[in-house]
Amino acid sequence: KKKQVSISRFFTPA
Amino acid sequence: MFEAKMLQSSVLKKIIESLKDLFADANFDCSSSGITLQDMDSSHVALCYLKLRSDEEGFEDYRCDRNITLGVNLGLMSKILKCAGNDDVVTLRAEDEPNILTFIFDSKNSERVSKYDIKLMEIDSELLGIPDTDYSCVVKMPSHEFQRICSNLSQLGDSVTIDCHKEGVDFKVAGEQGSGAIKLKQTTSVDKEEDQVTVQLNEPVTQSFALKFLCAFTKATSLSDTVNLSLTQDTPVVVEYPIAQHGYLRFYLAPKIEE
Repeated sequence: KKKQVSISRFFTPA
Repeated sequence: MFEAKMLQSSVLKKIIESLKDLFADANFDCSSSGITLQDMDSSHVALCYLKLRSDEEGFEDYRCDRNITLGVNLGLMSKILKCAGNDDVVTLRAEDEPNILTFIFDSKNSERVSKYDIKLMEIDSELLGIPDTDYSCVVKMPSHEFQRICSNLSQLGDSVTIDCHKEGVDFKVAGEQGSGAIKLKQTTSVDKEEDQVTVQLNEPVTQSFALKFLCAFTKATSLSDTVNLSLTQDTPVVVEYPIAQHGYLRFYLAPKIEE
């Protein structure tokens, strides 16, 4: 089963 | 003082219409180089990034004496922009420490000038650093084609699998009641550049995404004849709509990953 992940996992705070 | 005079209010209308359903409140960050807006949707799955460059031809005048952030409710901004005619010139104006954003709409024949003020909001949002990376695959296609694919496939399921390979790109949906697949081949013999499908492939990618968000992104279709999809395995897809004479609107969508 595929799970939706959060976008913030991929980008770090600027 | 911040003052930006945009020749086409229709461009700003289209931008806000395409954002307001996913992104309720957003900060417009204004500097001498232009206007940017970055925002995450409430579920933190999608991110938008708008860039309007001050040195592009879409601005007739642009002045920004110091960097300011304009926190705006996009639903309200959409209502205000509906008061503008499509051919109106729109001027955005704010003081250096603003509480208010002013919209001035000038009709083409200069016979009608309207002015609206809206109160600004304090929006606490964390800016994310988006690195410039090389993607494994970049698909360029007509924006209306992408809109049609998302709309068609969303009737059968919640997620689409995008499969980029050297022959082209496949979009597949598998739902409880049925499944669907659309294959797009690279076109070489199309007259108009905006009708072409091109696939720049460094590595094949197969990745699933929520159709709900992709369908929402396609509200930006009227901004651009073409859309660029940039993909790398297990990273967010970038859906980019170039905005002529201004810059671009990009949407980032986190993938669905096998757990």
